Amino acid sequence: LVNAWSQTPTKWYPLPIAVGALLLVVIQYRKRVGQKEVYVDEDGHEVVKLKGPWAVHVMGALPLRNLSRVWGYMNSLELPVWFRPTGLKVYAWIFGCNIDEVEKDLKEYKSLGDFFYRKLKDGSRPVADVILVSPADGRVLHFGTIKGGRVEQIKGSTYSLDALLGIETRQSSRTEVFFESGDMAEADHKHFADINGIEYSLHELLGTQVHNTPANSGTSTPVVESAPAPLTGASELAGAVKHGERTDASVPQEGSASEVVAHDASVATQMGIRPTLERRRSLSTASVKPGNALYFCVIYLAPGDYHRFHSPTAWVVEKRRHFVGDLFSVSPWMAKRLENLFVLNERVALLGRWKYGFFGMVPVGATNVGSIKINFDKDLRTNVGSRRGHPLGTYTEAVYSAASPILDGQPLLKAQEMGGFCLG
Amino acid sequence: STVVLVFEAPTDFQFTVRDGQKIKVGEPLGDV
Repeated sequence: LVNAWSQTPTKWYPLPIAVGALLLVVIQYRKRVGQKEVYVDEDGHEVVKLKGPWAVHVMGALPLRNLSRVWGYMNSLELPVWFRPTGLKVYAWIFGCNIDEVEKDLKEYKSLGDFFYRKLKDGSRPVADVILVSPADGRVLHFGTIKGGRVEQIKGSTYSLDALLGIETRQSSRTEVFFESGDMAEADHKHFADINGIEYSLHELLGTQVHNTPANSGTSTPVVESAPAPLTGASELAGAVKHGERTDASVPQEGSASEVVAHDASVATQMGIRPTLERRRSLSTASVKPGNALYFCVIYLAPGDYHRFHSPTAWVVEKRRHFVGDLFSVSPWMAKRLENLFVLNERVALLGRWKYGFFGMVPVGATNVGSIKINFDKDLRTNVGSRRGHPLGTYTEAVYSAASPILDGQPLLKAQEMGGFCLG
Repeated sequence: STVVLVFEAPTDFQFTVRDGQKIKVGEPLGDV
């Protein structure tokens, strides 16, 4: 090889011009593919559009939400008792469910939807002694860090916050949720990628609301700061739920105020989370603390998987943002092809904090599982009504301050069941 | 369906999973 390399004479041939031109075309084309196609509305905001091969556009034209509701209805039909063991075993065999760990006898599941939302036997999911555990059964699609706006491992396209949320964040004097507006510029670049380089802006996924945006701007959902709800009955809370208003959706704890405070204080100590005043500052003026970084992880739940999700760590959920969206399939095949899947689909962004700072968990619905349930949020209804009245990126928000006055949010311990996905 | 986690953690946080790995509730995802 050394001889061949060193002794072979080098001969130069003129490239035919056509080949050279073809090379330039290929280089140009690849450069263009690498660029982000930007659709802007009349105000110059980027609007996230359905982008991808023709199959994606075909899916986009389907009435996915209605299909999902029909699917849910079909799966809620009661099965005859004699048929349940056989039918559910066939379902389990097709989708690879482990029937041995199911909590109840198969005869007790009235419908397929009931079986889909099954509980598991106690002890079937031991919890590892680490700070972060998996919140669900499934497959790790992707994980990584968000550093300076770029995901370390994968290139990708980015989404503009302004375009997707339709909020003039640049002029906003204050961003209420996570970052000071100064950080917003930095936060704009907080992106992460789900599959093979498809990137999202942190804010597009979790939503950002400018506190002083006038309600009639039509560009955002007005948010009203509601005082923490006193320990009242659920009906009063239910009454407070209106579109576009922030409300306190948590169910207040039972017991006297002093008992609740004592309990919360012990929970706070156990979780390593400081009391509210500290939190308030941390949430509204938080940027990533020195020595910390932002991470993300995406877990895909296949149809046969156990579909209840649990708390991945000890944290406090302070609010949730329900984004009404489409219900594209979130299978790895689709996630590879539909660029902005997670910010198009219906999702519930649960936002809060853990001992290291910000913590967010976003269950994202899909065509067959359009309903997302949160155990401590009785008012949440997903996949209801049409999406027309909810421009992309707007959300209804609820806070959970009534659940724990001291922690100003719903405390969750590691592996505690939080809710789940239901068919339809 | 999908669950996305976004969180702040110390820079010495390490994921203990691989892309495409099957995982169950309670199994380790990462640690410092």
